[in-house]
Amino acid sequence: SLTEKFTGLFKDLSGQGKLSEANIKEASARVRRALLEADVNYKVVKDFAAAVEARALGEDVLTSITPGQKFVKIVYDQMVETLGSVNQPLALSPQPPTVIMVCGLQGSGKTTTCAKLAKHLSKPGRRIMLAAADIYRPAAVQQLEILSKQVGCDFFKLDSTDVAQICQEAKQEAVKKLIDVLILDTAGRLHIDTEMMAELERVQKTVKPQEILLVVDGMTGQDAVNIATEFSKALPLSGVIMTKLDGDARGGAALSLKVISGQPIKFIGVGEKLSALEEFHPSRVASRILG
Amino acid sequence: FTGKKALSASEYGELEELLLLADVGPRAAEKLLGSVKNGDQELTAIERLKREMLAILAANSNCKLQIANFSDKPQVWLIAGVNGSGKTTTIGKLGNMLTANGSKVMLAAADTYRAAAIEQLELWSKKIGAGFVGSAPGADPASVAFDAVSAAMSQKTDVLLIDTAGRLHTQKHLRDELVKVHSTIAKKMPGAPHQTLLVLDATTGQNALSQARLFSEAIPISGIVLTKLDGTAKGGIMLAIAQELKLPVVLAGVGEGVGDLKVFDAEEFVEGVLG
Ligand SMILES: Nc1nc2c(ncn2[C@@H]2O[C@H](COP(=O)(O)OP(=O)(O)OP(=O)(O)O)[C@@H](O)[C@H]2O)c(=O)[nH]1
Ligand SMILES: Nc1nc2c(ncn2[C@@H]2O[C@H](COP(=O)(O)OP(=O)(O)OP(=O)(O)O)[C@@H](O)[C@H]2O)c(=O)[nH]1
Ligand SMILES: [Mg+2]
Ligand SMILES: [Mg+2]
Repeated sequence: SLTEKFTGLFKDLSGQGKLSEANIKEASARVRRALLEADVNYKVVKDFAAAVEARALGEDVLTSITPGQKFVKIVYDQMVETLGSVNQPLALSPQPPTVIMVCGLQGSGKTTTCAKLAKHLSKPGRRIMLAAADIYRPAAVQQLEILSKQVGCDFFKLDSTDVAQICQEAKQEAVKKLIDVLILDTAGRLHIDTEMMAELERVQKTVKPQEILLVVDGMTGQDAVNIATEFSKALPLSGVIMTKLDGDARGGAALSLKVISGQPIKFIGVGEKLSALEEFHPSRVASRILG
Repeated sequence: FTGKKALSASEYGELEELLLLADVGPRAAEKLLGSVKNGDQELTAIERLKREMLAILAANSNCKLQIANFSDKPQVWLIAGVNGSGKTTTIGKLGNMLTANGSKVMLAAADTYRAAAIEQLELWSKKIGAGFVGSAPGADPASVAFDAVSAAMSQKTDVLLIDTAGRLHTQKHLRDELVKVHSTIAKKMPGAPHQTLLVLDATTGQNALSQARLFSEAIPISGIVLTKLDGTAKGGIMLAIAQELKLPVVLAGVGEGVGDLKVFDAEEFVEGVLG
C-alpha cells in the first residue's frame, strides 16, 4: 500500500540522517510514478506532484516524528480535495420535467447508466421517462426499451433521422404525461467527430437539459483529458459518471475529468445490474487511485 | 530531436512525456528509453526507439491472421473481452472481411445476457449476408456455442464467429463461464476454436495489461483486436502486453462502419504513438 511504501521510504531516508528537501523531491517522484500507473494524466500528475511537494515542505514533513505517515496524509488530502471534497447530487428542477442528457464515447456505458439513473430516481409518485436518441447503433432503441421495462418506467422512441427532433418530441411527450424526470440516451461518439459533437450541441440548444452528464469508462487512460476537454468545449456539462469501477482499474481518469471539466463526478457504475450505481465519494475513489 | 543521435536529458524527458501520453506506462517507457540510450549510436535516437518498439511488437511469430483459403473447416473463432470493448461490432466487420475474401460466414450470438445483444448481432449478420445462430435470452452460452459449431459443420460454413458477453476479467464466475464455452467448443470439434481473439479498447489505459493477463490465463488467446484507434487514444499499453505476454495484435478497429477493420500495421501503430 501507499502508506507502507512511503513509511518505508522515509524510514530509509531518515536513517541516512536529517531529512532534506531532496528527500521530499524523491517522495514526490514516487507519487508521480504511482499516479501514472493509475492512469492519471501526465500533465495532471505534474501539477498534483508539485502541489504535494509544496504542501509537504510547508507542513513540516521534514521535522515530523512520522514523516512517512504525514506525507501520505498530504497526498491523500490533496487527492480528495482535487476530486471535489463532497458528493454533489443531481439537480432536480422544481418545474418538471427535469431533463437529463447523457453523452460520451462509444461503449462507455451510457445506455446502461441511463437505466440505472432511472432506477435510482424511481420512488413512489415520481414518473421517469427514458428516451432513445441513439438512432445509429443496431438494436440500440430495443436495448433501452428492454431496460425501461426492467426499471418499470416510461419509454419514448421516434422513427426519425433528426436526433434533436426526437429529443424535442420526447420533452413534449414528457410534459403531456406529467413526467418528473426525462433521461435522454444519446449515441456514443468520438470527441473529434465534429458532426456528431454538433448534433449534441443542437440537442442541448433545443431541449436545454438541467443536467448534462458525461459518461466515461473507468478504465480510460491518458485520453481522458482529451475527452473532457472536447466535451466541455461543446456542452455546458454539469457532471460526470465513471463506469465499470467494479473491476481493478485504478480510475485515475477521475482526476483528469474533474480537473479539466471543472464539474463534479456524481456517480460511479459498479456492475451491469441496474442497481449497480453508487453516489461518488471522493474519499473512496482517492483510496482506490492511490492503491 | 528528429535527426539527432544523442539527446539531452530534457529531450529524453520530452520523449518520456510522448510515450506516457500514449499510454505506454511508466515502467515500459523507462525500459524503452533505457534501450534507446544504450542502443546503436549510429542511428538517430528516434530510429532506435522505433526499432525497439517494432521488435517488441514482433515478439510473436504468429502476427498475421489468416483470413482466406482455410484448410481446416469450419474455422471456429471465439471473440472475448471486457464490456463495451467492441466485440459485437468487430465480429460484424470481420465477417464482412472474410466474406469479401471468399468465405461463407456464420455468426453465433453466445451473449445471452445483455439487453438486445442477440438482436444487435442478428442485424449485423443480415447486413453482411452471413448465417446466424442465436437463442432465447438467458440460455447457456456454452450450449449456444455447441449448437453453432454443429450448425457450421452441417451447413458447410467456412468460418464461424462466436460472440460472447462482455465480462470484467476480475470476475471469476465470468472467467469460468468463458472457459466452459471454450472447452465445449473444443470437445465438439477437435482443434477448435482455431482462433481466440481478445478485443481491447485503445482508449483503455494500464488496465488493458491486467485484462490481457487474466483473459490469457483463463483461455489460450491467439491474437488481439485493438479497437477505436480512430479516436485520439494511441493504445501504447500494447507494448507492455506484447513484451510480457507475447500476444500479437492482429486487427485494428478504426470506426463504426462495416469496412472499418484493418490488418494491424505495427509501423503505422508506432508512428501513431510517436505522434
Ligand atoms: N461491469 C460493468 N459493466 C458495465 C457498467 N456499465 C455498463 N456496463 C456494460 O458495458 C457494456 C456497454 O454498455 P452500454 O450501456 O451498451 O454502453 P453505451 O455507452 O451505451 O454504448 P454505445 O451506445 O455503443 O456508445 C455493456 O455490456 C454493459 O452491461 C459497469 O458499471 N460495470
Ligand atoms: N469509433 C469506434 N467505435 C467502435 C469501434 N468498434 C466498436 N465501436 C463502437 O463501440 C460501441 C460498443 O461496441 P459493441 O460491439 O457493442 O461492443 P461489445 O464489446 O460487443 O459490448 P458488450 O457486448 O456490451 O460487452 C458501439 O457503439 C460500436 O459502434 C471502433 O473501432 N471505432
Ligand atoms: Mg448506448
Ligand atoms: Mg457485444
